[in-house]
Amino acid sequence: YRSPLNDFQRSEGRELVPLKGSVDRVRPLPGVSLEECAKQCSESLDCRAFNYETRPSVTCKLLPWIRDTNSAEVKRNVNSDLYEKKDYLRQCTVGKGTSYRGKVSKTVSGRECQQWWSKFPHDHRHTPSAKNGLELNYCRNPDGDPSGPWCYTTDPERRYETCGIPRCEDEVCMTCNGEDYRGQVDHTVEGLECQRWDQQYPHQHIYQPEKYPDKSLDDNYCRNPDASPVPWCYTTDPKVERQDCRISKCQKTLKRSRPTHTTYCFRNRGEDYRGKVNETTSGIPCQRWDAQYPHRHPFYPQAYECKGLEENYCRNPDGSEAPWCFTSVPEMRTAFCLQIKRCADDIEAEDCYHENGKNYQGTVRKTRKGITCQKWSLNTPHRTKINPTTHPHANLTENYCRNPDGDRHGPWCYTTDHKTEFDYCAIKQCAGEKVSIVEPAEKVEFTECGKREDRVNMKAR
Amino acid sequence: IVGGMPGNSPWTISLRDRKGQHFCGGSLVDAKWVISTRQCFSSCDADLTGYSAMMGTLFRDPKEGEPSKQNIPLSKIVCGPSESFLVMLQLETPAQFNERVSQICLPPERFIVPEGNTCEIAGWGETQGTADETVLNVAQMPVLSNKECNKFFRGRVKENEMCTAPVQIPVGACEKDYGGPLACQNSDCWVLEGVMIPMRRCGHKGQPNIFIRVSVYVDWIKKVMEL
Repeated sequence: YRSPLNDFQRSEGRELVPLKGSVDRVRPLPGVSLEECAKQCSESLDCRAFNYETRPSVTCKLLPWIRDTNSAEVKRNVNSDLYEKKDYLRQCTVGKGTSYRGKVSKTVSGRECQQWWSKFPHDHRHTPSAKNGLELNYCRNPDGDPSGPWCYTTDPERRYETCGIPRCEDEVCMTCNGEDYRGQVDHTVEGLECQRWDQQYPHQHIYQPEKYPDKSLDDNYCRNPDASPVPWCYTTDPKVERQDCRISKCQKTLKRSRPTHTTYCFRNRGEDYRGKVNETTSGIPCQRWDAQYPHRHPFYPQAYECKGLEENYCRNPDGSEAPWCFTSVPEMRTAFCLQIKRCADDIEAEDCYHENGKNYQGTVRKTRKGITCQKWSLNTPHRTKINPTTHPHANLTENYCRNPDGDRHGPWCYTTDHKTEFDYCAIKQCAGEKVSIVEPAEKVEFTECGKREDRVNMKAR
Repeated sequence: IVGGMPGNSPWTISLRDRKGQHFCGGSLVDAKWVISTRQCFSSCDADLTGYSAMMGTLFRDPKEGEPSKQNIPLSKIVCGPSESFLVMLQLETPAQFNERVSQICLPPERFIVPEGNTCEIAGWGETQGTADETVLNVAQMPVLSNKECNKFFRGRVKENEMCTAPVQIPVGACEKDYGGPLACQNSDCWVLEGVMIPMRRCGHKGQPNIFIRVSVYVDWIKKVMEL
């Protein structure tokens, strides 16, 4: 069940372009499937990467290089994905490092390595071949030395020495429970190889990388997208669905309250909320985090030391929408604590307007979130339906906040943020001007919406 | 919903997180737009990749092949005026209307529902043991004027909020119903008059329920859809 793609690191929307004079070494294979392309590259001694192009036609291009200033550069190309052999990219070792193909050429004490083809200053019996990777004077481990890649040194006094290349599990350490871990370990604690996150076999799963863009579900590297105690992966063994990975913990830093922690309100998802609210929105007391009754759970405070799982306070250890807790009611497992206020994210008002701000002629040009307004006369980033041509008397100058359509919620503008077409401005209604915003009932007729078929209970004969 | 009964509300949608779990309610006000509450989302520019709106089913966790079910990814979030606590959510593709999925009317701008009108709330949230939690529950409740409602809440109910009258059994919105509709019937059309917001008690007997008054924000809702 192992995919040949497991040997490769994917770069989406990229292609590797050879520098001048090397194009003839590219081997194109038209109409080959992605997996077959990976297999061909894995089996070819000369192949180190491949471009997989989908347009104008499916083409697999086997390449004898990886990204390198001397031979090839990576370029954007929406019609191509680049796959490079991990062994050539990694700056750490897997196991004893016999597959290491990196470019370190100095030993741990700083001595220059001797070229493998050379027998001087040290004579030896390791002959370079296409298979063993004894290239130039790069550190290698052709004899499976337990201390990892090594080389003969150019120092006549020192025959050989280890290169001190870190093991992948030590190269990048993890903090807390490793949700931010972005290292290159791709094997589990028991040595099983990880399944690629972008594949659904041998195990089907919900963690498709495109659904979780902030979790970096790259290739088949160990990650922690579900707030587990440590990074993990699905395995390529059909009998073992998922397993934890062994990754070293970072040295402890001084414990102090992070400046982002809040106590009276919460920001974003409330992962940094450290207040003492201990009831759900509807007033049900929370279960203590260190208790397993009435609900059994995996959030042991000692396993999640960065998450502030004290007492029975509302917290968000798993990236939910807001702080939550296990409830003290057996029938209700978890509930949000939405009664905790969100910290105000509107910036301070910079001016005030009268009535609905239709006559506002000030120079505020920022939205309530602090985003700069788009010029009324421009059509970028948003195409304007309201502009100086459609509303010639509204004084739509520059990018000043205005209220050309008489919006009852105040002056607004199109914004320079491509995700936000328009928003209200950092201006408040002037003090003492509150007028009633509602009107008494009147008869209104609707024609198209709000219809439903209500089934009437028919009595049986 | 506390004190509700299994029922039909074709404009009530279930908001689903990346794991496909229901976390809040919402109302379909257009084939491409859902209205819900700000409290259900982490920010006004939250990354909605993997989030979706489920509709066309009465079940909270419908089976894989349920034919009428529609699960449409969310593509955009737009926050309402700050005091509204409303959000508009754009659907990646338009909802297909049928007997199980339909849009609800918006009220006229600044319209006040007369006291005594009977409206209903619907959702897949907690029932606190009063009903079957695996299906959509609906509860009916009469409207209470803000003047009367303020007698219970010492003047804290604002004009952009509306209330339903207290009843002597527990009835009301509860966890995971928030964002869903308070729908009122006008002749044979249903109108979205209120949006459920988090309350400190679920269906507290003898206490009114408070909702965001949608009619105050109809101009903003139409503007979002138009611009």
